[in-house]
Amino acid sequence: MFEAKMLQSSVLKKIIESLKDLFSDANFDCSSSGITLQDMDSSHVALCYLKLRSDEEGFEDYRCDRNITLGVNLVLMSKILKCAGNDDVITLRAEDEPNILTFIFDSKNGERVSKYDIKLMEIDSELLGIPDTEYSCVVKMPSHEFQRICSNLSQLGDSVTVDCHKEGVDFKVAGEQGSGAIKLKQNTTVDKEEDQVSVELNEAVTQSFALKFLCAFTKATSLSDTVSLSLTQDTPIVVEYPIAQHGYLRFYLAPKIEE
Amino acid sequence: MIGQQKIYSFFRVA
Repeated sequence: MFEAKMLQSSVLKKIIESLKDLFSDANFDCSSSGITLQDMDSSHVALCYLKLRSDEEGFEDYRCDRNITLGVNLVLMSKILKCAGNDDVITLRAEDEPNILTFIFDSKNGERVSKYDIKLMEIDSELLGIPDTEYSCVVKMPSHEFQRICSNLSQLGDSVTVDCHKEGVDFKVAGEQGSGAIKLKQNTTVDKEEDQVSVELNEAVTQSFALKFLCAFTKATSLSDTVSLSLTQDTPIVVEYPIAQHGYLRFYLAPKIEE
Repeated sequence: MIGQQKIYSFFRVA
């Protein structure tokens, strides 16, 4: 039996909304330590990795007697989650050898209980081994700032060059009709930590990425006030949104490399 | 010529 009771349905709603356009079908891997989801987009350029830890405060109850994989169509899941109020407590439930995933939405005042079942799918997806590595550069910034940068630069071109150096980080785009550049200086003196821009640098990195994917990742902006970008030359960028009281959502994007 | 890399070429298959 698997049963996870999440205090805030809005968190799951935001997660699924941010994933469903790039990753339409995905396996939720449930174990006693929590829920993980890893999925590649259909062009095999981007990867998402979600981790919701069972021992964090976001779960009121969590039970998983044996490891199970729940193959779900995320577009359908998003439709079901739209039936939940933002303040509803949401319970996910499945049997040990499940064909069905059950969603139960309890309203805050306890007056309304809704139950929805969806059919699970057999999804044949290849799990990739993502190594824990030190990155040459880790940039932390307000998530809305990163969203704005991606959205602004995507007006002019398809790829952005991210240039991390000790003073800060530069984002540059060069298209057929024009070019643009946004310089972000390191700023760790502002009062609120979530408004800071910080750059941890071991080695300078200059790398190009497809803006289409970065813009898609920023659909997760409402999950977190901050986002971190981890870069190493000639390896995928990691865009991480922490999820308070649960874990994190990471996106990996393969670089564009001179061939 | 800049080419888009594939994500799986960076991570070994688990």
